[in-house]
Amino acid sequence: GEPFVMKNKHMSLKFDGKGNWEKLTDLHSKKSINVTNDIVYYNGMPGNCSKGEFQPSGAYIFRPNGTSPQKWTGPSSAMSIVGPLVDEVHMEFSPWATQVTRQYKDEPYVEVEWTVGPIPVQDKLGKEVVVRFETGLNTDTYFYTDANGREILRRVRDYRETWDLNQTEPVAGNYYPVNSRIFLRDEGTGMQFTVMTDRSQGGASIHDGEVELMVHRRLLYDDCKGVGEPMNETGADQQGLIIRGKMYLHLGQTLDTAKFHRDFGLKKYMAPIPAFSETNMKYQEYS
Amino acid sequence: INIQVLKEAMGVAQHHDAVSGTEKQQVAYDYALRLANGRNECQKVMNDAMRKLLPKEKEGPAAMEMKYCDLLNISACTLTEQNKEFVMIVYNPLGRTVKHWVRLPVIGSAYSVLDPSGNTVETQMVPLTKRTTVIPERKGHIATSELVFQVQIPALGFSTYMVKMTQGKKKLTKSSNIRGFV
Repeated sequence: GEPFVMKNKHMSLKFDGKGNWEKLTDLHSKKSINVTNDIVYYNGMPGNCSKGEFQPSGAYIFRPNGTSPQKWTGPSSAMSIVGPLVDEVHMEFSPWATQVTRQYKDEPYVEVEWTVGPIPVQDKLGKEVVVRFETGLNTDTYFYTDANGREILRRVRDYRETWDLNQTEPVAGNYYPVNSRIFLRDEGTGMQFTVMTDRSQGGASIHDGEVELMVHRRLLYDDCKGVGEPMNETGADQQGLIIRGKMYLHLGQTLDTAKFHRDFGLKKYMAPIPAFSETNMKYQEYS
Repeated sequence: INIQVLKEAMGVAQHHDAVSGTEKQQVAYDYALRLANGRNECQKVMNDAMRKLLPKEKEGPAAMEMKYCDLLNISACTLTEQNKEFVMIVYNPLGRTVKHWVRLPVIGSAYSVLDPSGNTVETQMVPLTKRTTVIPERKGHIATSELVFQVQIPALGFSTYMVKMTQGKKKLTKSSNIRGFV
């Protein structure tokens, strides 16, 4: 029931007594932002496109049914673990959506390990699950993605640079490819909130100061784009897949942040490879 | 010749946008099989290369076969779970020294870890989350905690760490429930 602070020499993250994120601070500039985090989901649009009905959400098409995601009321349980090398907060948003927030000693990022699935579909609704961060940054409709895996591109909500957009899909129409990073900038405070991913995902900033990344989908209708079956992988036990991945968050000053994400992105892309072997030798014998 | 298997699997996968869900399920299984076969072949190549770097067989460790744990992300690794002593070799594909956090699934309550110079490495035990233990792909794996420590690896090289279960007191960490499940 007490507030909890996860902190190293670079960043601190404050949790409220219920396990919700509250405030993220860059300890170099001493600047803080309000931040919340949760796992939410959109119900996929149903429809039978082969009979000329609505375009359903499917493998090629992301089309949520509605503009607001479904959410739980916050983590139903949370547990903190404090140690000399790593601090963790284990959060459970629902029985099938959980997360570990983690901070290693001396590392300039906060790690989020999400585990989602099996997505329940007994209610006959397909679901598309996103991890969401809401910050107090004033972003004025702008956000940035690495899009093609090379240069960073500035995205503007409900806007295209080269034609007049008639936005008919307020959520899906603002989703962009994220190969390794998406970030928000507040020109007024000079702060940047960066999310690095461990895989290519879809990402968006549907509201100013917000970032969301899609992590898992389970859908019940074919989208008529050629696959011929719904994207509904059940896995070996026929219950649906459980997917796990990581995101790495950094808060810093815009002028300094590229130094972090360029270097860190390379480290994650070419991560060390461990291999193991049995032994009963002593160190002296082995060496 | 051996790495050609993965090169071809990747070629097929990238050409067809595999692993994105835009294929029939049977085809997705085939893509996964091709990638897994390619990965296995590459691990054999890594093993051969490692043997050349290690001392000659009669002198010791070169006879050891290195095993790769592809399911470390869900805390599953038969070798670290079933052995009280093991060696970990970490290869760094980058052209500069890196530090890297390792999390090894284990069943013991305390371990000692020695770095390449024989110095003791600081470690921490972290219990697995309840969710981790019910992931179907972990069936048969028995780890209850992860052994966490940091390794340092030279550019385009490898570091060797020796891990041994000890009788020491459980070196776990302070944990507390923020709010009970309702």
